[in-house]
Amino acid sequence: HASLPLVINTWPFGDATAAAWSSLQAGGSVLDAVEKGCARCEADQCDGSVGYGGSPDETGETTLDAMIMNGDTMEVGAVADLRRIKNAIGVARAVMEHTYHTLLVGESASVFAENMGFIAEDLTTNKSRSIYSQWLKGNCQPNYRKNVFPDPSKYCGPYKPRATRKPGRRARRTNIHSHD
Amino acid sequence: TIGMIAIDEDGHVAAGTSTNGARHKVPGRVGDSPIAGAGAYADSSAGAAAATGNGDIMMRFLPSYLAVELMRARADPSAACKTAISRIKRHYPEFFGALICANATGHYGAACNKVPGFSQFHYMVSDSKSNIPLLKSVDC
Repeated sequence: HASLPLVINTWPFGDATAAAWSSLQAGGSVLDAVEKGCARCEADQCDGSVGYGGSPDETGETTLDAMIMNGDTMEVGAVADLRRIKNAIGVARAVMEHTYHTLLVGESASVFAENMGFIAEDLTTNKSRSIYSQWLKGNCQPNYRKNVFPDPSKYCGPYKPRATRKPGRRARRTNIHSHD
Repeated sequence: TIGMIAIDEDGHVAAGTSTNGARHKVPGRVGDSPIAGAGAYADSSAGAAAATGNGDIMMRFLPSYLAVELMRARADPSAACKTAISRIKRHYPEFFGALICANATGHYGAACNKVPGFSQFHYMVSDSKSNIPLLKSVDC
């Protein structure tokens, strides 16, 4: 099945594939195609696992991670823990195009994005608020903390470190809508 | 999360990822997606790969980098993906994750780790034969 050009992406996000393909067909570069495809998914909030209004953290905030890599030059632009900016892949591209760095994170990445002309806005939606309130109602389960007090498998925080550590690794139940 | 690979007619390769991460993560947590070699990797002399799943685990094994290096050593994309997944499975048999791989000539494949609730992985492909996005799947 070798046939170039080619666009391939994880999960059944067909509109993202189509956006990337259209970009290539219109004469865009492979970087343009990846940026357009991922941006489409961010705007569409694919699966709830991409873009604004999904995967709230322990405080209810949605933050975004994105990365783009040029296989010709090995240049990389990436952002992590990006706050208040919807177009994370666009900011990642800007990191690649407008800095000599590879990865910007957190609040500083958001300031960089604003300086590059990206609009700052709330990433919270009714959906993410609902996911968050359900989690609080369910005693903050599932929970990524360990070796803390109170017991994170039963109670919400705030947490303090526990003096004695339990050995071993706990198997986590798979939620196929909660993924990187 | 979306992980995407694009290859043009001249063999130029790019890859990218975008995600809002794991639900209910500890604030400040970052997964594999923005880490080159973990969430995705591209090298036009070999190919590209992109990962999805539990980034806390996957980022420890740089599966995208490994898969690209295996393709450079002439492994076919499906085998490269499988080997990278197996490497993680050896240490974390119940990890949730999948990988897509494509070499610079346009051959592609995918692999995933079977866990309860996840036995088949779906991905999308568009190439000059199809000209439209086609849904593909692989059994884990």
